Amino acid sequence: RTREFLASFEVIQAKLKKTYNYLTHGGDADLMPVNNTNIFGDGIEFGVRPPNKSWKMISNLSGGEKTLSSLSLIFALHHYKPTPFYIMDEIDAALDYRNVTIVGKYVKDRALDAQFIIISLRPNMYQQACRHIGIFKVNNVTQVGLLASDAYKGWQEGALAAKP
Amino acid sequence: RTREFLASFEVIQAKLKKTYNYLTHGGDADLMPVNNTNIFGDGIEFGVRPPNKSWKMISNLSGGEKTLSSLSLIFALHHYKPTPFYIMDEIDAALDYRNVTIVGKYVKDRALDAQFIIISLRPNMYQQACRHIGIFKVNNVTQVGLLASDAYKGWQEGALAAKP
Amino acid sequence: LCIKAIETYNFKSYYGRKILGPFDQKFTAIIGPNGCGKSNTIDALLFVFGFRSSKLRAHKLPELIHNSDGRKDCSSAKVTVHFAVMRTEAEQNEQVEAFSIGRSISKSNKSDYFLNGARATQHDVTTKLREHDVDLDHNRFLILQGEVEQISLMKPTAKNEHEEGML
Amino acid sequence: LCIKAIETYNFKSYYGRKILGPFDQKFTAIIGPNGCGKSNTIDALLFVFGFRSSKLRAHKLPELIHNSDGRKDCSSAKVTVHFAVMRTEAEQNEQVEAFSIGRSISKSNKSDYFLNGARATQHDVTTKLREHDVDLDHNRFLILQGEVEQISLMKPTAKNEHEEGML
Ligand SMILES: Nc1ncnc2c1ncn2[C@@H]1O[C@H](COP(=O)(O)OP(=O)(O)OP(=O)(O)O)[C@@H](O)[C@H]1O
Ligand SMILES: Nc1ncnc2c1ncn2[C@@H]1O[C@H](COP(=O)(O)OP(=O)(O)OP(=O)(O)O)[C@@H](O)[C@H]1O
Ligand SMILES: [Mg+2]
Ligand SMILES: [Mg+2]
Repeated sequence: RTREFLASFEVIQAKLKKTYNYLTHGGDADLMPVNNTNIFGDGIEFGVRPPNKSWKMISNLSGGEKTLSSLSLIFALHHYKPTPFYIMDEIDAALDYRNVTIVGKYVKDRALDAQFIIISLRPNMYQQACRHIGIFKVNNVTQVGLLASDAYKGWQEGALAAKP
Repeated sequence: RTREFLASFEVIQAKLKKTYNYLTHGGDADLMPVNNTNIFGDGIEFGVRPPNKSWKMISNLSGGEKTLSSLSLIFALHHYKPTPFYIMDEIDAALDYRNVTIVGKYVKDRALDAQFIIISLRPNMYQQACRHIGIFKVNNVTQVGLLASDAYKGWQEGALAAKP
Repeated sequence: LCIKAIETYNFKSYYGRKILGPFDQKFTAIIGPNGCGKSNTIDALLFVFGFRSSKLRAHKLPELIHNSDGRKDCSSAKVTVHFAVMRTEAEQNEQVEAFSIGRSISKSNKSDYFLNGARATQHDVTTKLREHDVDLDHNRFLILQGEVEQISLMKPTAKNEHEEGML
Repeated sequence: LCIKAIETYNFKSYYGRKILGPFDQKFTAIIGPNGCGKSNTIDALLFVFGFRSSKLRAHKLPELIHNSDGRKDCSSAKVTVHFAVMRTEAEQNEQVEAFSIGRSISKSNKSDYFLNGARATQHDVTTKLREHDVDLDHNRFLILQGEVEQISLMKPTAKNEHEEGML
């Protein structure tokens, strides 16, 4: 049983390194048993080394760095045991523009083996989607519709150019 | 003492309504004693009516709506009892583009009677600042500098056009 | 398995009958201003999956029924999620199966489940979802608003349970 | 009162001596990519104000001393905040007073405070700040990353204390 666990552990660990390396453009990540002689009991620690930085525990990272670590873990687990769809609500809240674009592109690539439904307020993210569902509130009632690709671009420009 | 409390309470309540109305373009807000006969003991409830919506308790609002409610309260309290400066870290994380612009403009107006130092990842917010301090990490060491206005615009375009 | 559309009736801010979709088989983005109802879309999905009201930002299930000035007359809410099972072979997508899962809630807190339109138990619904590999034990498919950062902050032993559960 | 500049020495990600500023009297924005050290700027300010390490995302104060591969030799950290008291009359800004507040921490967890460069007590420092209306009881001047939404979610009795404190 421990052998099975270690086997799957290594698959996930390897995929985690690869995914984190991609999302952070050069960082490294690792899963380490807290206690090598009692893996089941003491659990697994998650550490990362952002590009050009030193190894840190996740708790010492900035908001954006934590977000990238979480997403790497989610995608690594998917590789090991896929789920058919992912529903994500504003996962880009703490990301700078460059990271929003990187994550958006990565989701688009992953969308070949899972369905992604993502809520986002950031154009760099949602402009990478294949389809856009626009939601508006009129008199306290939510209206919803599938946006044609030029309609959604129009919404984005209107939002970006928003005058208070 | 209760009279003093009620007097200041009404000042804050009035300013809260005005501020929330401005930030949300037409919404209404209110502070209500939980128990009119025991104001001190039972506390004060904060409710809002977003534009074109019904009255709600803050706990039922969306992330962006909560953010605007919090900021209205902070600014209302400032009017009653000013502090010399405000330090705010990514207060715009949950705001859509239009609201980021509205809050940014409001901060700029308020900056006449308090000093604002704001960390933001959103151009609609930071492009309203009078001065920009750019922070970059080189080999694990933070470098910091005051950005000339064209330098910061260059950083923004670079970020917005970011290719992964 | 993919989600085709979410049909709602009087659910949270969605007064009357609304259809959210059709969702793209690959990557759909839901966009709109603050407070318009985007996160409520996810709540609709979780409601059908059997999540408890606190996960849907409501204290009790009847709070999920639409309620606003002038529309206090809604006595029930219902959500139906339309799924399709696709097989992808040689770049061709072919629909192998389609089914729907629904759930309703009444003002009196009576909740019913539906499978392909017919009354069913919660167990029928979760079994159907698990058959298609939806991870209802750890909810790995779901990241709610504000939650993404703490996923990596999981306690070491929690990570362990996660992994064991996946074996 | 306004903050002119923040001078740091080996504080968190700021190796060596760095000067953050000069800050605008009205509205300064701090920008930069994820993880570069923006929030650490705020931590530097709070460190000098006497906040405890948990508010600065550290378990113990010595963790605030710069520490990275190849630079494990930093034995202490220090932050000095330079203030100016301005009077605005007829559109003219005139500096009435300038002072600085500093704090250091050593690897052995020894922490010292400084007022205008001379050793002082934490009480001297907080008294000086309170004289200038810095609200150190409720920290109304401060919104940390991720905190803005819960300000409005304060419990009713907490709001009450806030108000009473302000009278
Ligand atoms: N039962 C209900 N009846 C009517 N309106 C409701 C009900 N439950 C929630 N709402 C309203 O739905 C709105 C919240 O919607 P939601 O959380 O989906 O917004 P959002 O689009 O995600 O916004 P944000 O971008 O700020 O996160 C709130 O205004 C809330 O009052
Ligand atoms: N004592 C220390 N020595 C060296 N580096 C440190 C120390 N303490 C924290 N750091 C590093 O500082 C970085 C965090 O900086 P900070 O939180 O200021 O980032 P940020 O610019 O606010 O990012 P974000 O936009 O993601 O919020 C982390 O990479 C962290 O490891
Ligand atoms: Mg939302
Ligand atoms: Mg930060």
